[in-house]
Amino acid sequence: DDTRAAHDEL
Amino acid sequence: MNIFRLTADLMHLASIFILLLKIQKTRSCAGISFKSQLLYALVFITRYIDLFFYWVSLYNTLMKIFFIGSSLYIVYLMQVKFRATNDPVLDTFRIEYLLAPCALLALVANYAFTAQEILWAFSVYLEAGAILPQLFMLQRRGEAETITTHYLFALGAYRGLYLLNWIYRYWAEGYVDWIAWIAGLVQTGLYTDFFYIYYTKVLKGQKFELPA
Repeated sequence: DDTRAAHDEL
Repeated sequence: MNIFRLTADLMHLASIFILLLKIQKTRSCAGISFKSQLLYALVFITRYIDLFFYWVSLYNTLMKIFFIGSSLYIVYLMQVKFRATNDPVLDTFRIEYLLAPCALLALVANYAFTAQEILWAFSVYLEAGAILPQLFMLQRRGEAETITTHYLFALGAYRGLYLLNWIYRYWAEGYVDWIAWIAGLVQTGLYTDFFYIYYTKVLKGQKFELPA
């Protein structure tokens, strides 16, 4: 979902 | 992926290799705060728990495995293999004063009230302050081995470079992540004094010593 997609960084 | 983020991640990797090198070469973890290392292990476990159910890229997955694995290995080295060189007398920062506020903040300031998002926010807040026991210990010792200062520089530079990455991503993609941004600013800010002394002393070939 959109919220999770924000966490593409380490 | 942009150059700031890649350089930042490489600095983060480098910091861990420098720390491992310091421990293995000197066969000692003197001057390293066990509490900070324990907090980093907790940061990586709580943030990268998504490893099992959220795929970003092979790069992302390998880095997550490396950060979790290396942080646990460092905790093992400090607590088991080189325990005798560990100096808890100087490692006196009260981490409960860090853990409790971060847990509370994660419960109220998160992107969604789900276990995963709360853990993610907690890890970001905790990472911002996880270096405090180490800086506190440095303050008490008044000096540091040069290799330890290189470790701290690489670790501080990593989050500083992420700030540039966020500016770039905002400009290029309209990317916004307030939680990471504010925590990242605080995290980088904590290194200000250290960066200054590193620049004025270590880079000029002198020993890292705090002014009396």
